[in-house]
Amino acid sequence: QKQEAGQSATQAADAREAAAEAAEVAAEEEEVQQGWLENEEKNEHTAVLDSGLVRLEFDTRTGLLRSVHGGGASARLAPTFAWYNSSDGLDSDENRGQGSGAYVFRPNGRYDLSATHETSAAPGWRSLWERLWGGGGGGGGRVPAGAGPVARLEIVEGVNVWEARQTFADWATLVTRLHRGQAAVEVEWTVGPIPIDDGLGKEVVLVYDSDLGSGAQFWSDSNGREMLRRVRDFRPTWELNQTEPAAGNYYPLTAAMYLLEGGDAGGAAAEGARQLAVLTDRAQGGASLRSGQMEVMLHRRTLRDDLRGVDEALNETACGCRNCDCPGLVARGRHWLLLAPAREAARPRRTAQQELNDPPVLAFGPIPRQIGASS
Amino acid sequence: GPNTESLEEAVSLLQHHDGITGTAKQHVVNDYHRRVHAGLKEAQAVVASALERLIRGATVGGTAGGTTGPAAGGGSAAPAARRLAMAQEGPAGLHAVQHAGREAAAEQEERVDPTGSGGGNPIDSPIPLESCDWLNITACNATVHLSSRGQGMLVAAYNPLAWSRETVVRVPVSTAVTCMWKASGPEGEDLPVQLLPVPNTTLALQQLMAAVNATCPTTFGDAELAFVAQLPPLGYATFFLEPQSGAAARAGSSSDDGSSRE
Repeated sequence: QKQEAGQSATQAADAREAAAEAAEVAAEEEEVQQGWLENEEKNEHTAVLDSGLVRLEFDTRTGLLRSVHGGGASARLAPTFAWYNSSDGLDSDENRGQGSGAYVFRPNGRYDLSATHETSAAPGWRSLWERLWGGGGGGGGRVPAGAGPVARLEIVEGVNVWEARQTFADWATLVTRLHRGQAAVEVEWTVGPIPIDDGLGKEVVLVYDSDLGSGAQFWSDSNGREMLRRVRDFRPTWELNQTEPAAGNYYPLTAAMYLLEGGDAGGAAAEGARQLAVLTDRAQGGASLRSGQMEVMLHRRTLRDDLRGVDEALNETACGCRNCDCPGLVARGRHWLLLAPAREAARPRRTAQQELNDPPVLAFGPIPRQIGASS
Repeated sequence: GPNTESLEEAVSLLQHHDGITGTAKQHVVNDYHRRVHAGLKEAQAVVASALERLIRGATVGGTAGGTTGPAAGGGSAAPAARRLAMAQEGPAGLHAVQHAGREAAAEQEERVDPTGSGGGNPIDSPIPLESCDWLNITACNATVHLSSRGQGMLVAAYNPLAWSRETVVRVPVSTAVTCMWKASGPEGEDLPVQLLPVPNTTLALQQLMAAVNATCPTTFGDAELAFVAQLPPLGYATFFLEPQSGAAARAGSSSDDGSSRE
């Protein structure tokens, strides 16, 4: 009897083990099936740019970048435009009587370019990312039914240069470019003339939404030299009473800013952490108002003087060109994006910063003809 | 001759925080623009003349008979390139470049071989090199004019960094005559070259610029040629872009028109 009891116990254990294994296999299969489904869906609506070093995936339904892969790291990433409504300084409780202008950035709400309603940076605000993909930074990956196109997308491929040309509005376009042999992603932004027929001054920003878990901190350069750690709504040397959730967290960028996943105060990163850097080709303002997100201010057009000394609105219709109905200034510039494992990110970022700062000097001319040369 | 004084003055004036932050009245901003533009134009003439003399100097007794241009960083051009490299390291910056240019020219006179028995034929006249300020909207007087007449062009690229680098160079062209181009490097080696159509936003910018600056001499290209240039540290290299027509084009020159899909 003992033997029989032992045998049945082992049989039962075996049966349990087999059942567990079967359940595991089924779960895996289900996952693979799910993956396939997603991939199927993704492939169908995905345009890929691949330079061999970096791969970008664009969602053709929304026209937005979806993810970047390369340099030993991957991340979800979606650059989009947004604009801040410039305060006019006339409403004492709304903006404490201070308007936006040449000296002052005093926003009165923020709008994604594609949204008709305000998407303020105040608590409870959900980024385009979240609204499109649901869940905190990077969740889901599915485009909810009915999500309309955010940008018109055109892809140009070749042997040296790969481009994704996105038109968000006729005054806000991006060309995202990969170059053969280069790890940086070039983002050429063109903004303007900024429309003001709605009577609102605007400060236009480029928002890089990603799935990096960077928390409340980011790093920005100090005059192009070392990178300084910034923490949202915090000042290291005094007790900050934050009254401007957007403007109060803006810092000057003369060369670069980056997000670091799980970085500590000294900037040391955990194993497997990623770093996403934006390099600028001129001095701009930038901030990280949410975890995983960076924004850089590209162009401004305000309709009132901020009463700080210029005595003019930052409105360039009077730009002194030949005929005064100039539609307004257009600004064009470049950012370079670099994604890398945090522990090796400094070298490529520093090198790219130097190359962006010192581009080759070009000169053009006819091919010289030599005396007696046949061609 | 031209020098860099006015650019230095304009840049020093722009150290004022108003110049950097845009907190100046519009007419003051216009004045900043005017001064920087004038200074930039003069400094560009200095750099172009130095490059031109080096390129011309390098073709006398240069590599492979010197007919296809200098070997940057190698061959007889090396001393000149190195001198340019040394010049760049001097504290005087562009002043030294100007000086190096003069030296190269003097050296060229010395080296011209009156008997004609040495290598390469001297280039008889200066090469009119131009800088282009509006490359970011595919505008360049020199290259668009040459390409619209079906003529080839020389591209000289100077690397101000102290390490060699690989970068994509984009040259505005007109496709009125041909879409097929051939690119060759300093050693005459073939380079893959790609023809990129101009984005719609750039076309719109070109129209805006033409309307606002009616007197602006710059001509706008409808496409760009992009190739990868290898540049030596603190040195220069020259590249040649030649239009292909007829059989050569059919034989499939190395240019690729970059397929576009929406």
